Amino acid sequence: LKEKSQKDEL
Amino acid sequence: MNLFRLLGDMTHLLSIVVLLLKIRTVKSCAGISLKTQELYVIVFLTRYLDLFTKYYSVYNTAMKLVFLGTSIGIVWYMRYHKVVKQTYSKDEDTFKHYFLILLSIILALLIHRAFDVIEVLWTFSLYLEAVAILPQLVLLQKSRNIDTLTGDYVFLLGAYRALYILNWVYRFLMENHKFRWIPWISGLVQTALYADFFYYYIKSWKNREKLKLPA
Repeated sequence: LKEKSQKDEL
Repeated sequence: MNLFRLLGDMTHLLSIVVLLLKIRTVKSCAGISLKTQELYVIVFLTRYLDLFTKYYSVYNTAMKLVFLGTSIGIVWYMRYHKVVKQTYSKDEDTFKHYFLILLSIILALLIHRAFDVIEVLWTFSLYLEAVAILPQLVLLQKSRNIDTLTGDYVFLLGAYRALYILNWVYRFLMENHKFRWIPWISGLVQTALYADFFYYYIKSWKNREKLKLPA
């Protein structure tokens, strides 16, 4: 399960 | 990546293009708050530390480098470029921005998801970004003459955050994302700070008048 954090945002 | 997120990033990028256009072609930074620009450098430096630890995509890395490079470049122009620095509205750029840094540090030490260096700095960057526009808004209120590029710059910067909220709603509803208190509340606060500015910006645009904020 891939982590659903918001760190892939800018 | 959903459309709102992409539009948000593009608006953010466009705001920087507009500001650089003003600085590089008009050779002026009148009405632009150096304090806000310096806060953005701190925001990007503390948020993008994961450039060294985690890879997401070419897009993600490229955008981070662009935001870091342009924000540092803008501060350099405003501080050191021999023509541009003379146009800086220094006497009106009076907001005590150190206070915002201090407040964000305290808040990040108290409220975070995990207590490690990268996580606390990431949280700090969200809190600081939320309030970083304040010196700029105060400067605009003091400016008797807000030129079109400056108005457009601030509008695009606000639009970016508003689009990010739509992006979060989309991710929550369509991509099974959990509710994230820290980025959501910070983002909502950040967008709310623009409410007054949006109102006068849209009003001046509708009436084809020059933008002016009430003192």
